[in-house]
Amino acid sequence: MDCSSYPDTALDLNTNPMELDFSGKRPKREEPNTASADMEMKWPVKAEGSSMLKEELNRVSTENKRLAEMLTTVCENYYALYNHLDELLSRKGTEDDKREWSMKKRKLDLDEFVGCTIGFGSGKTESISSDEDHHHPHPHHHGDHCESFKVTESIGKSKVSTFYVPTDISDTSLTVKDGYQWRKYGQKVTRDNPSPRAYFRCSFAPSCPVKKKVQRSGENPLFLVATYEGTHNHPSSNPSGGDMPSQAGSNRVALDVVQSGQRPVQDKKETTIQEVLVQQMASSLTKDPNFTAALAAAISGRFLEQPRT
Amino acid sequence: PATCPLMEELNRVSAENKKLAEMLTLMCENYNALKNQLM
Repeated sequence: MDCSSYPDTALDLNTNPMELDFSGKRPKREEPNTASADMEMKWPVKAEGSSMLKEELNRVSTENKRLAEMLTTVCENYYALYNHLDELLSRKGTEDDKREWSMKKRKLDLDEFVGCTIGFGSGKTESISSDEDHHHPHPHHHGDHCESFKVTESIGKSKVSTFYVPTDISDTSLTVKDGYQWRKYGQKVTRDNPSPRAYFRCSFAPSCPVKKKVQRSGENPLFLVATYEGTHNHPSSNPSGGDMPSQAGSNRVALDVVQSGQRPVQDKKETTIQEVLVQQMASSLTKDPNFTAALAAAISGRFLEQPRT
Repeated sequence: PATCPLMEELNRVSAENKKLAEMLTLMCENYNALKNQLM
């Protein structure tokens, strides 16, 4: 039999590396080392990635610091301008000017903060109230890590306060925990906002006249807009609960951005912002005789209530 | 695994940055609105 007629069954297991090299094939001899070669390739990649992450983290942290400084500056300027003009008009303006400014300011307070995203952080609040009333009876804090933003205005004797309360986008309950109990009496959809607006009365109604409207912000759906009308004539149903801010807490003004426990680096910046805003707010409030009177009334009310309980 | 804490920190700081930027934008808008109202 002619051997040349057999089919070639060779497996080409050539162990000569030189031949393999020349043929352009990968040397089989090196195959057992492939894994370690890969590891050697991966470690530099990982180290490089880690280095890049650190660089990015440094860059973002620097930017963070710069943003916080800019924010402090802008806040200072804003409140300085606000207080300055308020003071100027209240001193020099005629009655008509004052009325006009009061109207403008009320409109401004309500318009400019609509859909705002300010007040991120650990239950801190910023408040701006009109001349007529600096007393803030409504709680505006509904949890340890929640935040809200408040705008207050007074129309005649009926005080209207608007709170911007962050909420979960998936939460459709329109619930704002504020330490008071409410009865829902209506709901409607408005043309300007696809989310329904819920209407609540204080559970002490009709003796307590306070009403509340809650609607998801049309401009920023991450916030609920809670509008309170009137002043509670009774203490909160949950005065010591976590949902209820302390009286001191309710007067705090802050532009805190995240939970302080997670950001030791940011604490100093936050403190600075808080201090500036607190100082400006305190300065504004202490100049207002109405606020002083309201505070005195609140304190004396507490004293009178204590013997009863 | 060594990059995980770094990544977490980066995500946290980035989120904080975003919030700060939003707040800054808002405050700038408020400031300009106030200025324009009183011009």
